[in-house]
Amino acid sequence: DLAPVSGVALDASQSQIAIRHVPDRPGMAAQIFQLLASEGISVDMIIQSQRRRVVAGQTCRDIAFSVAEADLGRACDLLEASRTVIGWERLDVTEKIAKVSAVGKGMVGCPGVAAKMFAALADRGINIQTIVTSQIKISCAVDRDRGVEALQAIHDAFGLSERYQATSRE
Amino acid sequence: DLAPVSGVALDASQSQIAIRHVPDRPGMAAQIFQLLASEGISVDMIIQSQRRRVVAGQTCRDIAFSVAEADLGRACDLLEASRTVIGWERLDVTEKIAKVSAVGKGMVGCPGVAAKMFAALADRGINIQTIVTSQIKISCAVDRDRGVEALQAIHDAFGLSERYQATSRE
Ligand SMILES: C[C@@H](O)[C@H](N)C(=O)O
Ligand SMILES: C[C@@H](O)[C@H](N)C(=O)O
Repeated sequence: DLAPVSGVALDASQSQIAIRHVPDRPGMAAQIFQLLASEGISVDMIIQSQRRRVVAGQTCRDIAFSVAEADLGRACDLLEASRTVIGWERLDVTEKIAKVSAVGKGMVGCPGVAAKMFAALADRGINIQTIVTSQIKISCAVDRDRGVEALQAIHDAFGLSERYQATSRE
Repeated sequence: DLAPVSGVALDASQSQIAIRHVPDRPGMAAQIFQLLASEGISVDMIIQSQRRRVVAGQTCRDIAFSVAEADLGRACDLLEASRTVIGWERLDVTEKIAKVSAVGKGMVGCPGVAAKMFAALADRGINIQTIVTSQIKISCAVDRDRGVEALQAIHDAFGLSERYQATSRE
């Protein structure tokens, strides 16, 4: 099936954690995610943009990721305990997000699919909080209370047939 | 093939553009990517983290993405022409990145795969510039001149057999 978008999905059970000002040197990301993995916490949508900031002479970057809302407390506790070891500055938490995604093998090299998905959300006045894409999948985080509407908007924009059942886990 | 990682890939022909301080209201992301799509410019790895900044009373977010290096000039020209219409502040360009990826259907819900990939890069002293993940794929941008070494490090870390030929396009 080489349609640009063959399916849409909604996961309305995630939270997002952003770790501000992680020292930008090799090994920091590995330590953070080894810590979470060692406690069996699965992470989704890891986002580190290339923006750097210098804080007290140290170059830093922010690393954000999503977890199941049920794991949020445990993840924050683990990270807090690692604060001095790793040297990050603070955690910003968004407790309730809705992750909406469009997937399709046909979207590779097909400019315009992401724009169409973003426009479908814009037309309903839904603000995009985060974006993360791969070559065959586009995911956005939006307000939890707009999740179902966002899914419907994307579903309609790509003309998916009524038969399609959106799953909550991609 | 449900191995956590069944393949690795390197794309050493991309550039990265970060658009700083895009007004955080519905429609902005759609306009930016419609503009690029209308000129046939394919984008990869769109990254928008949830970090917001207030600039002159307007809440803004940064949006970064990668393009083929061959499209960099055209993409920047198009964006520059849209600056007042959309209202973003500045472009930060990284002309030469190497995107290394690990893919595998088995990584869903398998904590530790991302940590292992990040550790493989850390062990070689390779700094991670950006990270973007989906449930079955993890991609990092590193220095272009460390791309092949990064690919080798990840390939070895996941014990992929010699038979595997890394493609430059996933
Ligand atoms: C910030 C973090 O990603 C760091 N650059 C690392 O390589 O681990
Ligand atoms: C910043 C941009 O993503 C904006 N929030 C939008 O929805 O388009």
